[in-house]
Amino acid sequence: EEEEDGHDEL
Amino acid sequence: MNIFRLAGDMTHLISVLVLLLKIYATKSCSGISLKTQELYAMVFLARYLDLFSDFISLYNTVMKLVFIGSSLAIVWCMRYHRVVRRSYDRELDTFRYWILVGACFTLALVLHEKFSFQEVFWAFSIYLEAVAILPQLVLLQRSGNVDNLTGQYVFFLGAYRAFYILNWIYRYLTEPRFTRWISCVSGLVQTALYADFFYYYFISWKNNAKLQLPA
Repeated sequence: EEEEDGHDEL
Repeated sequence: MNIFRLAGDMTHLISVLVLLLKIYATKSCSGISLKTQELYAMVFLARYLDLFSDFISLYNTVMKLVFIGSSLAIVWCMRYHRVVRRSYDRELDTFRYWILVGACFTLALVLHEKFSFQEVFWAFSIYLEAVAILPQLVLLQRSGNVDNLTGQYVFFLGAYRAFYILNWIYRYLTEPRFTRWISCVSGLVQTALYADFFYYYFISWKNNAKLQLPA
C-alpha cells in the first residue's frame, strides 16, 4: 500500500 | 516523474541561471525586483523544511539545495555586492510585499492539508509563490523597457508554471489518487499572473522588437 506521498514536487 | 514535470523543473532552473548570468556578466541587477527575490527565498526556505526529514530522491534534494542556495545568493548580491547593488532600481521597487506575506500566512493558517508546523509552512510557501512575481511585474511595468535577459528570466519562470499545469493534468489522468487542490489552484492563479507579460513577450518576439510593456 502506497503511503500518502508527501510533497514530491519542487 | 513525467516529461512535463521535468520540463517545468528545467525551465525553472534555466530562469535562475539566466538571472545569475545577468547579474554576474553585467554586474547589474537593473530591472530585477529585490522584493520578488526575497519572496522566493522565503518560499524555498518555508517549503523545504522537509529537506532533512523526508528523503524523496537525490534529484529532489539537489534541486531543493540549488533553489535555496541560488535565491539566497541573488538576494545577497542585490543587497550587499559592492558593484551590483548600485544598479538596483530601489525607487521603482516599492511594492508593499509584507502585505502579501501576511495574507499568505493567514491563508495558510486557515487552508492547509494538515495542521502541523511543516504543513502550514508548506501551504504558506505555495500561496506566497503564487504572488511572489507581482513586485517584479510591477517593476517591469514601471520601467517600461525590459532588457533581454530580464525578459527571458520572467519568460522562463512563466514557462515553468505552464509546464507544472500540464504535469498536474497528466498526473490527474494517470494517478488515480492525485488530488492536490492547494497546489493546483495556486498554480493556476500564479500562471494567470503571467498572461499579460506573455502576451507582450510574444508580440515583441513576433515583431523581432525589444520587449516593452505599456505604462
